[in-house]
Amino acid sequence: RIPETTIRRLPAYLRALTLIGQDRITSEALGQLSGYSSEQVRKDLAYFGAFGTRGVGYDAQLLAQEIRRILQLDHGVRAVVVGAGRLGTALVRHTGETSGDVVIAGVVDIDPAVIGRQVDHLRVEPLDALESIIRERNIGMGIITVPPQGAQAVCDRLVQAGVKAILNFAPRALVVNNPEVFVQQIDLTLEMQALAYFVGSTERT
Amino acid sequence: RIPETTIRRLPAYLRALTLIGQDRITSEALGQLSGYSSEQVRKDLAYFGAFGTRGVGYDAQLLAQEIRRILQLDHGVRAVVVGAGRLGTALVRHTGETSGDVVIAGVVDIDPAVIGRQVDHLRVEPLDALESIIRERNIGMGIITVPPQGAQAVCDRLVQAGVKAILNFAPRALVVNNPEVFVQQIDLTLEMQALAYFVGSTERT
Ligand SMILES: NC(=O)c1ccc[n+]([C@@H]2O[C@H](COP(=O)([O-])OP(=O)(O)OC[C@H]3O[C@@H](n4cnc5c(N)ncnc54)[C@H](O)[C@@H]3O)[C@@H](O)[C@H]2O)c1
Ligand SMILES: NC(=O)c1ccc[n+]([C@@H]2O[C@H](COP(=O)([O-])OP(=O)(O)OC[C@H]3O[C@@H](n4cnc5c(N)ncnc54)[C@H](O)[C@@H]3O)[C@@H](O)[C@H]2O)c1
Repeated sequence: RIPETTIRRLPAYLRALTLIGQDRITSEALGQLSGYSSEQVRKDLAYFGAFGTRGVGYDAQLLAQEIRRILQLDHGVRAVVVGAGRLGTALVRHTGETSGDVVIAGVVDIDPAVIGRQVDHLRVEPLDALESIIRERNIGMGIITVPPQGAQAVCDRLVQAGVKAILNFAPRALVVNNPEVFVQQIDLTLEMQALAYFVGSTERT
Repeated sequence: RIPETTIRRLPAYLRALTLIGQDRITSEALGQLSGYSSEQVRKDLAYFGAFGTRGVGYDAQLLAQEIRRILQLDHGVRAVVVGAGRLGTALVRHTGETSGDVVIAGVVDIDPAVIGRQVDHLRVEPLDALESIIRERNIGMGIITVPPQGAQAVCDRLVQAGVKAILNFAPRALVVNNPEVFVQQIDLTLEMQALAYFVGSTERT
């Protein structure tokens, strides 16, 4: 089995492979484009038997196909966004514009003033329709963009309705008792904090 | 010198340390909370001479202080958001609510209908004021949340005005010729793709 930490890096490699448009790529170039060291790249790819030729690198086409197969992207994954506020709407629009493998197949909200609004290719539906949307559109992923106090209840409904992965933006640690459901917490302020170091070390006097 | 990949993980350790509120923490617990393996945690912390006691772990207070010092967070880093649309506004509000070390000290836009709007503790100012905002408020970081076609020009102005770090959300690879400026590209669709694996492997039949 491929370790989870390797799986988490694969989309960045895939994104780099689709950007370069060349036939072959070295682990140095793949590392440079995706933000990892060339040793890390070689180690990760070796897990699924992808070995480059010294000095020539990997076949970019084959590698991308292999990563898509491992990430099961060829099935196409469908997601629902819960909370059609600023962040939720920005995400639906952005995902619609970027050609990715995750398709947002529904967006719901509790505010009557927001329900019925058109966002990209979707219309905002009421939260009450969440379970039937997940069942009828074969949705496997939930994306939570509601205020923190509503996040746990939304999470419970998503798990109950059978989603297998949750991307949570609300600043609230979610409790999930089902080991088959994977929850990923996102906090963009962490990204800012990581960058703070690069500001500090050359701080203008 | 501490490797950049280690620096990038420190905010997640710091976030975990502030969440737990205990006196001591083991590398296993720190890894569990921050999403890294306990070996990775031990290796990272050893770079700056933090060694835990076998079975007892690390002093959580001292460790948090040490990480803040390394990340230069005690100086407090100030950022400006360019593009007060849905994503930019959501970020300003969220950063204002979450106690973090990066302070958003300004937000600018080009749309007259948006300029003057109140967002959290700030009022949206015109893009033309960008350079004087950066100089007068000692801003070291720029956050780009404009549409892709405007991103490179905004980036050039930020670099020219002296910022040292840029967080870019626009789906456009930025070109920066100044080696002292660090650019971090953010793509939330990559997070969705990484999660797709966890949906696929237990896909409902
Ligand atoms: N993790 C990050 O880095 C990050 C960045 C920005 C915002 N956020 C967070 O994302 C969340 C949304 O931010 P925003 O700026 O879009 O807020 P917003 O107020 O613009 O949008 C919230 C939306 O959720 C809806 N809602 C509330 N409770 C609901 C429920 N139980 N079910 C369905 N819909 C519900 C509201 O009607 C509203 O439309 C907040 O929790 C915020 O802190 C996180
Ligand atoms: N990286 C990600 O994961 C992610 C997620 C969501 C959105 N996005 C991207 O973020 C960007 C913003 O998305 P949004 O939904 O907030 O869009 P939006 O249209 O709601 O907001 C864009 C704002 O930028 C302003 N603007 C345009 N050109 C400008 C310039 N040159 N200088 C200053 N302000 C300018 C507009 O007036 C508007 O207020 C888009 O490029 C989108 O693709 C990225």
